[in-house]
Amino acid sequence: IRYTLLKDEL
Amino acid sequence: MNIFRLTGDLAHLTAIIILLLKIWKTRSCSGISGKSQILFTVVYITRYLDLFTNYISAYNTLMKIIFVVSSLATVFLIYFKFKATYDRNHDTFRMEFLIIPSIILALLIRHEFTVMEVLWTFSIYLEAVAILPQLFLVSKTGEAETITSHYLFALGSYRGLYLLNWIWRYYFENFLDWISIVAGFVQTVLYCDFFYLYVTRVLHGRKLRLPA
Repeated sequence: IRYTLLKDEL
Repeated sequence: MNIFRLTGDLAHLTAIIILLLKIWKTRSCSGISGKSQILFTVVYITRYLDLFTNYISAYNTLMKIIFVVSSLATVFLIYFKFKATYDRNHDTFRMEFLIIPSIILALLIRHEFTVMEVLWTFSIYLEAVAILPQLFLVSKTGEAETITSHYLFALGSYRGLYLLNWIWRYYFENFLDWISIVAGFVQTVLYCDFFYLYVTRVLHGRKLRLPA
């Protein structure tokens, strides 16, 4: 499961 | 980007435009909670600080700027330009009851203990409940103008569509963020009672009036 600190969602 | 996220974003954008147009055309912000609008402004400002640190896409940057600027404009219209029409006697929900628990929760439950990450998490938690002063105002006055109902429907749909987007991203991108999902679920649930009234009344051409 990948979680990214780079937030691409609004 | 998938269809659910795109339609969610467009629903969000539509809600903001409906609200601004309603206030501008009628020269009145009656029936609108200034407190919810202040909370949304706080949400956007704390969440989109990454505008200064990370570039993701032109779409992402543009939408973030639109959300911040339009929410500031809405607050300005309510508290300055059309403040004579603001329902301050009915808009009595205490903002600190939402802000303080959101701060505490963001400090406790977040992915990383950094300023940006805690502020992002705070914005997610605060957004989930930011509509409560508006729903409280509607329940106090017992009714909402039809245009205000459309605004609430578009705004409520947005996070519901994001829930579908997260299901999609889990299956196709192996992406999972429990903080967004749980907060988004709570946010959507808060609108359910309103959704029911909207579908059964407003879509049948009647005004949204709460059952006695």
